[in-house]
Amino acid sequence: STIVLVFEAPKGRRPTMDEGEGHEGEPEGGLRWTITEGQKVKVGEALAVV
Amino acid sequence: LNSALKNTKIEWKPIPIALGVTFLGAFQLYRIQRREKHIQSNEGADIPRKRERIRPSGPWTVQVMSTLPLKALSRLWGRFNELTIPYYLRVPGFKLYAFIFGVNLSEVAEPDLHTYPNLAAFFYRTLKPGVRPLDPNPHAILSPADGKVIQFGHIENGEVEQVKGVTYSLDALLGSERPSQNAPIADARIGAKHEHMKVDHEDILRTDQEFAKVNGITYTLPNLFSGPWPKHGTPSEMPSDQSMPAAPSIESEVRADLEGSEAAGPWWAPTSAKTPTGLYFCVIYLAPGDYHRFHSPVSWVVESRRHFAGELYSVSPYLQRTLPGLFTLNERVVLLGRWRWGFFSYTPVGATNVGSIKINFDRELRTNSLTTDTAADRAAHEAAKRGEPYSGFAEASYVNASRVLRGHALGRGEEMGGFQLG
Repeated sequence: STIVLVFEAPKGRRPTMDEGEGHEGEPEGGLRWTITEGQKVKVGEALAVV
Repeated sequence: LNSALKNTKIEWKPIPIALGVTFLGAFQLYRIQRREKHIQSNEGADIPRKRERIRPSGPWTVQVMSTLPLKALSRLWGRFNELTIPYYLRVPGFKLYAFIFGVNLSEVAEPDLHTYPNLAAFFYRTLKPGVRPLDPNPHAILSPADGKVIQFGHIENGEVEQVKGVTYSLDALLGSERPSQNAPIADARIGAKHEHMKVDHEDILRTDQEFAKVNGITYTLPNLFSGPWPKHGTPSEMPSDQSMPAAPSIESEVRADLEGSEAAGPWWAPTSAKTPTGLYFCVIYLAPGDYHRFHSPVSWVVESRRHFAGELYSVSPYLQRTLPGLFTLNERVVLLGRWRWGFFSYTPVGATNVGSIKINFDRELRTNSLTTDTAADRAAHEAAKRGEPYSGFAEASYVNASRVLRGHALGRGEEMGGFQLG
């Protein structure tokens, strides 16, 4: 059996040149996954953080 | 005859598996041909066409599997596992099962394994309170079940990557049409608790923030939608008096967002215009030894469900790799709703051994049932009468569960249902 979740969540935002000290970095804010493929998870563990 | 019966030696020999599979395949081929003939003879008549079985493409193993009567086998498997096991065989039997499939017996709620009369009951076991603590971060999306993360990521152009580059569309998984406003109302009651909630909904409009009082516990909109509150700040910032009309404003915000987005793009496309959002997906596979009840990953409102009475292929990682669009072929229940960031869907997909999907707040739902086909046929007939194409699923709405929320509210980590054998 399988469970498929499809959901809407905020997109990460890339810092602008002014905010990012002169270069564009990784997206900040938005959804951040805390899992890896093939990882075993239990009910209640975090999959992602918004 | 008497002497022949008495004196003839009977030797029992197992039928080779390949021969059995060939025989079943030939029988299924015969059934398909007979059905095709029947459909052809009925063409042009008033009777709506039944759901046509989709022939999957893939290696020979998939082709052989597609000829097997998987749903019948699944039902037979379910019946077999409901047979009562002799009392003294239960503990060794369940321990053997636990050893083979890696069940942690120390977590099982009922320590005396004798109390499970059969494997079906043991399979649908509950766990001891506290063995699955929820992540303390209120902004975390929780794992809905025990299992293995097969795939996760961002959805581009409405396509979900299954495994190893195989993609399928959201339209195929969830249905291509927006949930119908005229869908029949599902019987969403699950017991006295929700009966009370239903009655107390009359108070919602009067008490603003509080929307239900059940057994002395007050449910409020902030604790339903934990996390940032779109307009009025975080829940902790919400004033405690009852002067703020929170419920109507949230409802109107969500509704305005939804209405504004109806014209443009697919129905499942991001709805909120205030925050840039995207669509994300995550696939969790439950192995046979896992705890098979599933829970709500976030606080959200389920507005409707779609029951796709498809096939029941195995959903093992091997088949997920080799059978394209597996999740769109199998029987599944698509729960559609919204959470604080917009669209939210939750789809338990059945498999050959676990074809029965149970949703706690939906007493009408019957999956992997002989009556399912009848319901689908009835839905097809009704769609034909209205002059609409049949969408391939039976839809029901939970709008009656709460007039304000227009759906069934689920808390973070709340048990939603489970998979049962057969």
